[in-house]
Amino acid sequence: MGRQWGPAMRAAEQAGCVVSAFRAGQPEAGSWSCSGVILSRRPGLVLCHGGIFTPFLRAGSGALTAAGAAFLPGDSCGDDLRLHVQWGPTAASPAGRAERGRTGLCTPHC
Amino acid sequence: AGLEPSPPARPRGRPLRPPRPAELLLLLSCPAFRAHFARLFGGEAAEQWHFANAAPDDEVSEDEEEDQLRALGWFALLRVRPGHGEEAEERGPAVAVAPLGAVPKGAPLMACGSPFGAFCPDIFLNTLSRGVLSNSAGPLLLTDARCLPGTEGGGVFAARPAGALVALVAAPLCWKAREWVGLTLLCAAAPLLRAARAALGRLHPGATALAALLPPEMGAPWGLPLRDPGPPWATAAVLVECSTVWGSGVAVAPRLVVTCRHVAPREATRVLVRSTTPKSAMIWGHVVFATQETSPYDIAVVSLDEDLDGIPMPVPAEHFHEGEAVTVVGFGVFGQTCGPSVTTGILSAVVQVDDTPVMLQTTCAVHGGSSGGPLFSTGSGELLGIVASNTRDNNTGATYPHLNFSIPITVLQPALQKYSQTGDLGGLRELDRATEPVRVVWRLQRPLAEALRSKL
Repeated sequence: MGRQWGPAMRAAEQAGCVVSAFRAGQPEAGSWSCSGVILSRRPGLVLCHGGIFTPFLRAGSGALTAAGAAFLPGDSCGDDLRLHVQWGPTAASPAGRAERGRTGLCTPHC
Repeated sequence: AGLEPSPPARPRGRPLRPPRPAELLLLLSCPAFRAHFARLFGGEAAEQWHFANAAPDDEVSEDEEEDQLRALGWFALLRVRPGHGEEAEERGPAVAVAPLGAVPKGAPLMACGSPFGAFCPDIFLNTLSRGVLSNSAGPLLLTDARCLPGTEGGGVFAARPAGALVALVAAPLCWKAREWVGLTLLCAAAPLLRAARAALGRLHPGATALAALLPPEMGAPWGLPLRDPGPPWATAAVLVECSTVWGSGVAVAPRLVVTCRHVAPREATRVLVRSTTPKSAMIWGHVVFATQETSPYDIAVVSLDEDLDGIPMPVPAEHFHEGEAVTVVGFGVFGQTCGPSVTTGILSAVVQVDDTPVMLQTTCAVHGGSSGGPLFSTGSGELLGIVASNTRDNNTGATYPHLNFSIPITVLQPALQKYSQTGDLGGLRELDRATEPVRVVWRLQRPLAEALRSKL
């Protein structure tokens, strides 16, 4: 990867995360997940895709196409919505520094 | 994801943080994105487009696809609940956000997402993919960086301004008329965050305070030129309309445009040529030469009534290097509803007959409407060839946009130069007399007489 990509790779590594949505007490019902971007760490603000929330909308997916709707408050989704955000070690964290240069990559057989 | 569990996943060497609980602050969309989406992908051709996470032939219920379409331009702002004792190490620079329009068409981008979402994050978290900004319509952006289902919401970053967040993935895959387009649909980050600030301001007072913590757009203090003009060849393609047929072309002289025969097939036919940059212009012209149907070289030459101003005239290449980075510019997919698209790849093959290049192949995504458009060397900016077609398997009907064929400019340049200087069409007429080995190549046949016919 060329030198020009260094800042972009660092930014991506620090900001990338994965978001999971599921129903409280119903893990067997499955979860919905997508990628996301950590906008800030204190407080932790994350922007992700809205598609994973469609099954949780109280008014159904039609709420997304309601005339003029530019945003919907968080309580548009049911109370049983639970969210998890997962990310890798940041460059600023001790864990991230400790792992730098380690060759632990693997390629599972197809 | 319905993926088969593979052998136990092993960490990538970087321990992941355990998942942290979060709360949904709001769902938001960018109105301008939705408007441009409706213009580009709606209307009469709406049924041709599919953005589902599955291929068009896979079983996806209509309700499911409708839900996905409704949610396509929607994003969510979450707040992660703080963990105990972790705050000290959770500091990090805030994301830098590129203003809308700061990244020019053709500029390199890097997408970062987790294919298949939360499936196997040890393996898939923050997978990178490189491409360029292929096209834009307001905050609706397209990139040829390859993205997979689950990368929706992933960030797309720029090399310049360095590491700036440009956009988020709205739809990683799209199909038109059941053909995989090979472009990823993005929503620009800056207007999305502006919408988030406005929305938070209309919620409870606590949410208003959060609005001030959203990362601002990069401004002049960062000391970077925000209006990068981009590579000059990104503006080199023109739209060629001949009756009801349209395609792409490239101006090789102020009044001379090269396109494909199947775009402008008959000599003396009137043709309308449109350029979009630096300013929109429409100029009439006529076809002065088109190869015969029997010629393997699918070429037409258009003489314009007026000069095309402001378009850089390309420098023709004299040599080709397999493996070199290349760029295709053309009006594929969107035609005149959007400016030309830029896609990148490598020169995957240079087919020669008697040590003379007669066909170029690339890995760039090439779509219907790109025919006649220019193929450039990304490094030198030289014009390598004219795009003639992508690939279709006639047995299955499948189209492969990432395998495409161009006519080397070295085949055309002497004749074009002669015509430009003298008006003599003799050199161009020679293209109708290509040798049988060249015809065999363009029929995708093996050179041996007893070879099996290609299915393509």
